[in-house]
Amino acid sequence: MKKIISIANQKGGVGKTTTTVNLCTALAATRKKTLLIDFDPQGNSSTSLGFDSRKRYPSIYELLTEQLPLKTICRQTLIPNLSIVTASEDLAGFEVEFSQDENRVSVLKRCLKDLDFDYIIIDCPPALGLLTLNALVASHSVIIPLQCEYFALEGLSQLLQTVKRVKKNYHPALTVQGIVLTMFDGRNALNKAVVRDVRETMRSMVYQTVIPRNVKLSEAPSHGKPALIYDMRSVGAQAYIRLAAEIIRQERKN
Amino acid sequence: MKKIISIANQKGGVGKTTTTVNLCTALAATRKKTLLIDFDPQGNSSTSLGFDSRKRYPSIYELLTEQLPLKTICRQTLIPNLSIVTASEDLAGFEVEFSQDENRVSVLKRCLKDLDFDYIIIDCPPALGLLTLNALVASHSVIIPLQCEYFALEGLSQLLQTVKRVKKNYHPALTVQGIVLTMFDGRNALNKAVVRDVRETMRSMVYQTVIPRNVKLSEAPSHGKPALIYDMRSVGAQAYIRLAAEIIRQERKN
Ligand SMILES: Nc1ncnc2c1ncn2[C@@H]1O[C@H](COP(=O)(O)OP(=O)(O)OP(=O)(O)O)[C@@H](O)[C@H]1O
Ligand SMILES: Nc1ncnc2c1ncn2[C@@H]1O[C@H](COP(=O)(O)OP(=O)(O)OP(=O)(O)O)[C@@H](O)[C@H]1O
Ligand SMILES: [Mg+2]
Ligand SMILES: [Mg+2]
Repeated sequence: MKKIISIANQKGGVGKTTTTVNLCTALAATRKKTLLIDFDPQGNSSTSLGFDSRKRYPSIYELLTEQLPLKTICRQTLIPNLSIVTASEDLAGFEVEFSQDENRVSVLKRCLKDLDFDYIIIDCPPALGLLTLNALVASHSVIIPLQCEYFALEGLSQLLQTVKRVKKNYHPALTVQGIVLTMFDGRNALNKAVVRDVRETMRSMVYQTVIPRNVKLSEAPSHGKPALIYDMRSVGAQAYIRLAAEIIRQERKN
Repeated sequence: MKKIISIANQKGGVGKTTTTVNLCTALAATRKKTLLIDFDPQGNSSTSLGFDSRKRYPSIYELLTEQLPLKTICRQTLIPNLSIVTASEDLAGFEVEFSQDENRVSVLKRCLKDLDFDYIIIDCPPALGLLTLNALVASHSVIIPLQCEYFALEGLSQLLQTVKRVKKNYHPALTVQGIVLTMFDGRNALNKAVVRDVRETMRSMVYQTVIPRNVKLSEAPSHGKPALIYDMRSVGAQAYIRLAAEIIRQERKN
């Protein structure tokens, strides 16, 4: 059973990459064969797993433009059960290059046929453009990282409307897997107010696990490792392990 | 003398909007006639100045598609000497809609002719797509907010390459006005290391003023006011006043 999940939010800096990398690592640690697709031209997920800007070729761009098959592009990471398809700067040209293509929203979907993974997780860029649209059309569901700040709350309704539009026009089976609250600081009154607000309005769509603000999560990428490997006992890493457990329980129920 | 400055960085959540809104307010307070252009479909600058999603029409989209003149779209804010052109969600369609237009990179530039402001400041979305390209081509210079984190540092070289490419292909007079370090927490070793690193490599391009992490800066938008009005005495607001003074001094020298 292959599950494809997009990690998306057009608001910038809310923890999409941090969630993608640590969730993938936690899933791989429970022996689920996991593939991370870095779908952001910034390539932050690639960097987080040790593939800095010199080691990105071949990347997702060669797959989308049908130059190379997935088998050649997909790479093993240092973490057992976790493979990655890296992103390069070429990906930034995707929107203009494919804007006239009739099937411009399902380019990624076509590339993900016949794959043998338990989970495929897609890290999206901070926009609702053609890249994120492709990711949503290719996915069974979407996980929304939500920073506990005012702008992030404002952007949530825009994102949920986009998901509804994709369901209606392109992909009726798309669901919202859940909303994960990130960068939470218990001393910050605004953060607490946003958490209360989101739990009240979105109820069971919100994961119980809240990801705390934790410096180990932001230090790990400079060592080319996920926080789960860089500092397993940190509060940040432990929160992502609990989140992965919540998602796996959710999958069993479905 | 009219100066047009873009506030740009493809990395998300680094303080582009917070810098745009508070810098504009500080410039207006020194009696400089200032226009803020919200060029991000999220519309966070519009929200920060009291124009929530129900009050955005007419917006920059009607200007770019030549439906209405700037005089009709430009609005006075609650702050003397500060006007705004709001952004709406329609702007998200700009990239695909103008992708085949020969002059697709200078659509905004054509709209900003014959304006009577001392400063025009453009808040850019978190991407290096057609919107940011238009902003850079329309501007005299660019200010780069840089979060004191690892990913932000990695993205800086990509952004400086894009600025170089715009200078070479479209707009030779474009300059980097400066780099402003944001969300700095003196207790965080990574933040301190990034500040040291950036000052060493980028030297005089980096402003002396460093914007501290300050909860008042993130609370102000929920009140529809800039931090300079919401809490003038906060360390965040005071840092933006110092930054504005540094920029005005820089302008006098040129
Ligand atoms: N819980 C956390 N605690 C502390 N720092 C965090 C946390 N989560 C993420 N960060 C840091 O905050 C910054 C933004 O996070 P991240 O890059 O994961 O967000 P993003 O949504 O992927 O950003 P973008 O919109 O640019 O893709 C990064 O520097 C990251 O290291
Ligand atoms: N110095 C600061 N101290 C504390 N919070 C801040 C500071 N600067 C910005 N913030 C908050 O951090 C978040 C990101 O800042 P902001 O939205 O200005 O970044 P941005 O670069 O414009 O994001 P985007 O890439 O989505 O456009 C916001 O919730 C904002 O309120
Ligand atoms: Mg990211
Ligand atoms: Mg912004």
